[in-house]
Amino acid sequence: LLRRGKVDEEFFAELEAVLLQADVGPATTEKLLGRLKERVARERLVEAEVLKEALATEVLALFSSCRADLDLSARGVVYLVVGVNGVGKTTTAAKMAAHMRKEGIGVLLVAADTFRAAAIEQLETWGARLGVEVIRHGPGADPAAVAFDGLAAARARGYENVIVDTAGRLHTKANLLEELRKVRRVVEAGLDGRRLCSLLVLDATTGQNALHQAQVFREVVGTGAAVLTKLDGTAKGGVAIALVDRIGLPIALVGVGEGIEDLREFVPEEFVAALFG
Amino acid sequence: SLSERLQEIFRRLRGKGRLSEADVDAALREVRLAFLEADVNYLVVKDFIARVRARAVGKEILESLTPAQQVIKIVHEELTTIMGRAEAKLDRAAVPPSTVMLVGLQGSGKTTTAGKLGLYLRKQGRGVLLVAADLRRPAAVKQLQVLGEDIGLPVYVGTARDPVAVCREGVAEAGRRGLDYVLLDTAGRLHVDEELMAELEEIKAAVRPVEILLVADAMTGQDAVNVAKTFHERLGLTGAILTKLDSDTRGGAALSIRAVTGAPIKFAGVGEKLEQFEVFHPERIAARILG
Ligand SMILES: Nc1nc2c(ncn2[C@@H]2O[C@H](COP(=O)(O)OP(=O)(O)OP(=O)(O)O)[C@@H](O)[C@H]2O)c(=O)[nH]1
Ligand SMILES: Nc1nc2c(ncn2[C@@H]2O[C@H](COP(=O)(O)OP(=O)(O)OP(=O)(O)O)[C@@H](O)[C@H]2O)c(=O)[nH]1
Ligand SMILES: [Mg+2]
Ligand SMILES: [Mg+2]
Repeated sequence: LLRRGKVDEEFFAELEAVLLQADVGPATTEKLLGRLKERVARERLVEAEVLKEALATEVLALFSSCRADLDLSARGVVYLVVGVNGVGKTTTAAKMAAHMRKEGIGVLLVAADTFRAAAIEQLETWGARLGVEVIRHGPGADPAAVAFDGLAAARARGYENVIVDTAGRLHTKANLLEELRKVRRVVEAGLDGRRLCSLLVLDATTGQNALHQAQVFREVVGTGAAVLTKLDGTAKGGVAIALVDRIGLPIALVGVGEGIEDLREFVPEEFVAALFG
Repeated sequence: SLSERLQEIFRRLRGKGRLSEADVDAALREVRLAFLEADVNYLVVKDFIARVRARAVGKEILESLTPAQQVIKIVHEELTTIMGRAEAKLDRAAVPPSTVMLVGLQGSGKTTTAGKLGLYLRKQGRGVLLVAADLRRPAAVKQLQVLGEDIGLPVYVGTARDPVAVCREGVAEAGRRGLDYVLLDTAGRLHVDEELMAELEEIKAAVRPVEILLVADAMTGQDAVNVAKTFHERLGLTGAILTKLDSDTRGGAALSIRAVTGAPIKFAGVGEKLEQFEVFHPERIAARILG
């Protein structure tokens, strides 16, 4: 793809195909191609390779206009991990805890998904594998109560970081969003000098619905950054570009597998290279 | 909505008298935009628009008093042709039990769907055994056991370390108990994971399922085509189940999956509870895609 030498309407159609098939979405795709055409006219670009490079820089410009400055090695942070069902919250919470453990940071996991079958056991299994303590109640308990106990335990036992794993919930369910608001309030009240970082976990295979998810979760829990998971598949995760362009939500981390090491910092250059690669 | 946008386009064009092919193309650009926003795959959309155009660039649109309605009608008919009619029948084996394999990407809803389908069949008076064949994900077996307890269905938990053996044993167990259906809950996997796709082929060869159902998340974007195509090529899908349709996703993945595999989407997951499961209605997804 994109190997032709000259620049013509068909070339732009091919660029459009690459962006659309990457889930960048029609609106952001149109904006990017519009900017590219302006540059072609202004800078008199004629070489296909030069144009591709120009498009890449346009995308990188978008990413640098909205950066996440998340440092997983930071101490004194409470992470609230949220998102819709099945995106990889629990696995990501475990990966984050593993990273902190390796850095010698005292980290506590909180199993605040009290709804889904065996959700608590799932996080506990990870905790046991990592040698990380997991605060939990029984299934059906009030998630806010678990969060409260989690933050209290962190204070009592001197844990630097806390990672609160929550139940998957659709952004269209008002009662579940209300439950999440309550969990956040409880967490905020128990920070004890730590900083709160709400992370939205998004699945790279998700299409334009990711934008709706981001909009709602930000309103409800003030998610400041996202984790884009399952980038080890064939989905390109182009919604990351639309998220920066239309919602102003940056990607901080990417999930690239089911293993405990498969969590990386989001690097725009790598992302763009994979997009056009 | 698409029909409102088309009305607007044709209202603006009306003033110039007779419509031209170029005018129809303007309308088709609007249809294309709606489909892409609805997550229908780029190539599926391209194909679809070509089909609609072939029908629309004819007397019926160019001389119609209601061109917007005519375009919508053609779009609707073409959608219905591709999506087919509601088809929730599960095949039955010549000799019970009938084996159903649930496959798909990580987190798409397979384990929950195994419970839902089991409950659905039990309500129809069938005897069902659930088989916990995901030996990989932490507490996956426990998850299916909890669901089984909730709905009063037996769950087979093997002692073997290998999913192929567990499936074989589970099917044998269902046979011993004289049950009608045995549902295999497999581990989520990438369609590009050679080893894990080969594992599914091994399970298929070992238990000869009458149904191999792709469990896919209704929020899936462009990648739906790659996933469906690969699972279909490797295993021969007999159908699909679309989950999380209780979200506000437009569900274009449904059209993509159907278009590239020809497999019917048999059921829809419409919530987290095991009762939230229904026969898939193609006309409803058409309405969602058209917005
Ligand atoms: N390939 C791949 N799989 C992943 C990744 N992250 C998570 N998964 C898998 O996705 C599936 C769902 O992960 P979970 O961590 O249970 O997701 P969740 O968001 O906590 O799910 P709910 O709590 O049910 O809403 C599991 O099979 C994980 O192993 C990733 O980066 N790549
Ligand atoms: N809202 C909603 N959630 C659903 C639906 N179906 C499944 N879920 C949820 O989606 C999440 C993932 O479901 P699982 O059944 O664990 O998915 P899975 O495919 O078995 O995951 P892996 O085994 O890790 O590949 C859970 O939180 C389920 O409750 C649905 O129709 N609607
Ligand atoms: Mg979870
Ligand atoms: Mg499962």
